[in-house]
Amino acid sequence: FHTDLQQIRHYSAPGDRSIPAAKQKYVPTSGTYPKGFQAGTAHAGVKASNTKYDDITMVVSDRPAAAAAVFTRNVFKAAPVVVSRASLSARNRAGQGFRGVVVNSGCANAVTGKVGLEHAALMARETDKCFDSEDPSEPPQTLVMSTGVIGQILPISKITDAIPKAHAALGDSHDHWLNAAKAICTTDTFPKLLTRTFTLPSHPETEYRIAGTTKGAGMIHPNMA
Amino acid sequence: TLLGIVCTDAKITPSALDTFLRRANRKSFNCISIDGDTSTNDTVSIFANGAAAPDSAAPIDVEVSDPSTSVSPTSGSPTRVSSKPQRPRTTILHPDAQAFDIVLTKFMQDLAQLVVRDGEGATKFVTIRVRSDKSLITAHRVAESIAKSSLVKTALYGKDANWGRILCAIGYTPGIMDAGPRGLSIDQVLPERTSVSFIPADGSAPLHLLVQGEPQQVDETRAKEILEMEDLEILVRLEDGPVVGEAALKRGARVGTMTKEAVYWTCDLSHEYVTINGDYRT
Repeated sequence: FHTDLQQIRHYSAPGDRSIPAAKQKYVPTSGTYPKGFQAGTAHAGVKASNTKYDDITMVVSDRPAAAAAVFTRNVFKAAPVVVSRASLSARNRAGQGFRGVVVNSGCANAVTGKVGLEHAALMARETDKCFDSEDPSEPPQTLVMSTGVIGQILPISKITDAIPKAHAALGDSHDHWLNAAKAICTTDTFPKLLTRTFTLPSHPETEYRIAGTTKGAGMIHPNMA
Repeated sequence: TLLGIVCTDAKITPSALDTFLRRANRKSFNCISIDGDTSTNDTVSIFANGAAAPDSAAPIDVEVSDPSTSVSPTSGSPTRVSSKPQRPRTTILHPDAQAFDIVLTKFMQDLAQLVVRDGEGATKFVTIRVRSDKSLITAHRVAESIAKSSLVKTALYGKDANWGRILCAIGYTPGIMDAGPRGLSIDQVLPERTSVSFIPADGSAPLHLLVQGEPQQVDETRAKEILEMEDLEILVRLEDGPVVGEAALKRGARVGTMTKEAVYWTCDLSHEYVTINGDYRT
């Protein structure tokens, strides 16, 4: 064998997280966002190498909202999947609404055992506290998501410190939503954010809005239910 | 990992929201593939707070019907038709529900396509459209098999019109390759009844690669032109309905079929994918 280490190429995301020119067209410069929702972000440094960019995202409603979710059918469900699914099931059965979702990027909190479940639940509880409505006897009214490296323990204190900061940064402008779309990214090269308006036949004079953000670039073959 | 957050200010019941999300997900995020790996964390959530709805507006709801009962056409009273437990079926009847169902499905398809466009190292956005005479499940599985094929995806990256790899991926689709007497009834996918074409994104004429199992004279220059484009569609026609002989036709056998169509979105596979994922953890 001839082994040539020069063949090994190492990946490094652009230091300034610049968006490739070919992808710029997919990033909106404005949007029409649904009433009563706000987005906020903060820097926690979940991944030690991230010293600069926000990696905690919060999207919340100013009132209890109906909620639903689909989750991976992978048998090794990550802790936030387990915790969010349980919260949804319990609160929807009790007819209780949700206030929103908190997301960290940089660490997936997957295959992390009991401590991972505790961390995911703590993220939800700490976000609930921001709404002055934390009640440990009730299931959390915040869903939790994590994305990043599998098999590593969350630096939970960094995250719980950042959650109030993300709440303090909430806003309903396009920039707030775009920052939220950026903060959930991992190897994504551009933030994914869409908005639409629509009407319904029973009230054609009323304009409704829908906004959504998504992330994903690798390990993508969803099979959710 | 795929994550998604969708928010609307429409007023919707939680159970209806769950139904809308599951229906839309089946036609959007569950129809994309970048590298064939299903994450431990994939989650898409949706919230509806009703903030834009007039006070008088009733929340959008859907009707759930119990398939274990049916209405007798003579008496009009429910009659139990099966003792087997069955999943309740959801029927979307209300015009508001139908409208929101369409809005959400299209919206989530648009979001899902953005993910594919950002596939690690991807240079192409590929739509795989499969038409079956028999089954949506067959069409979906065949589309998924093509979308997961590393060799199809590297050929697309190399701008090589290698339709043989597409046929190969169709042929090992679970349920086709394994079909037996008790297997899925999709064993009529036959090479001699399968056609494959490239549909250019610019609306120009399709490039037929294989027609009913017969390879076509491919204009390599035209193929290269099509494969240079960022967007490409692969159309597969299975013609897997029942084979009706002439004698049966004379006896009045019906050959009409309702074509089922599945669509999958994927990207090509490049050197950059390996570079990104060779040291992701570190």
